[in-house]
Amino acid sequence: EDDLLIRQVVPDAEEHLLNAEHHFSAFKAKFGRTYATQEEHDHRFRIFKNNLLRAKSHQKLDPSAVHGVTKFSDLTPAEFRRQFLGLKPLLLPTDAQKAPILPTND
Amino acid sequence: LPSDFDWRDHGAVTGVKNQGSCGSCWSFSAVGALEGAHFLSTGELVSLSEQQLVDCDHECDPEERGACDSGCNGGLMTTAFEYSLKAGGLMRENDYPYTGRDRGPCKFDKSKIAASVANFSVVSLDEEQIAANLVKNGPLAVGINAVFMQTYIGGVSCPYICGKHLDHGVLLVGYGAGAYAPIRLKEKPFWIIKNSWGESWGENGYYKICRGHNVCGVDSMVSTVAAIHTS
Repeated sequence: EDDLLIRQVVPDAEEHLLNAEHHFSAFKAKFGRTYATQEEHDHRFRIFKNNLLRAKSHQKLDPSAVHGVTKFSDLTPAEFRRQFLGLKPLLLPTDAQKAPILPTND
Repeated sequence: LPSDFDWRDHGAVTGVKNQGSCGSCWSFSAVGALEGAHFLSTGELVSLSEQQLVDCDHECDPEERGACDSGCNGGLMTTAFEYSLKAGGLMRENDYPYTGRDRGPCKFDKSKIAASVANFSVVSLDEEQIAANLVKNGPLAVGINAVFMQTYIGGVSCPYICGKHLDHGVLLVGYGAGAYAPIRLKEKPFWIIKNSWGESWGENGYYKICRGHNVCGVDSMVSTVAAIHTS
């Protein structure tokens, strides 16, 4: 039901994330991540696994793009927003000058 | 309008930058738009300073109490243009390099202004007008909902559901007529967006998002800037 060409043959549950530890090791090596304590490492690994599931969910919702492990994969959505976004929650000011309407034919 | 257009092919876009762990996307978006406008007015591509905005721009929206540009804690592209207009312009990146940290003193040197804003305006929520303004005036500062960008690797992003709440400032540099969407079995037109998370993210630092439905709010906060020649 998910894909016209590929049939999933493994279950969806989190424990069946194939080689999550291997992916996490590759992620740490690729992006140079080190963690100060074992607790921090384990915490980031849990977040990483959640983000693998999020990437999979995004892939289903956004099939024309490729989603997967990125340099943000050990961050929670809140940490990601706080550290890497930053647009103030405001619509355009009502008194802003509006661009003139341009011709778009020919 | 041409069916495909990309300001990178015309030399109006500097290399992909990296904002680091700092909520300064708004400054990269505004600076990218001014870099493009400066190129159009002078023929010279100059990398301009985001750190000047981070350190010196505390411009507030007159209608919204507390909505002020505040370095790594966020800001708005239109107020950044307003600051640039009032300050006289922006310095070169080399003269005021990016550190990704705020609360530093403002080191703006008016004698080293490299590009100045003539005026700026907002573009209507109409994709044909956005494309026309892009082609005529240069890269545009736009807001977007970045929820799908955390896991994005490549391709044309066209999520079935995406919030319209804007939380990230980026630069619209072009558009394409179509890219193959395997599930939808059709060609989909897309916008080409320059991000500020370094070249290791996305497609060498760029993001493609489909056109036509204000996906992730990409059409709803678009601004254009014009530059005057100063140096």
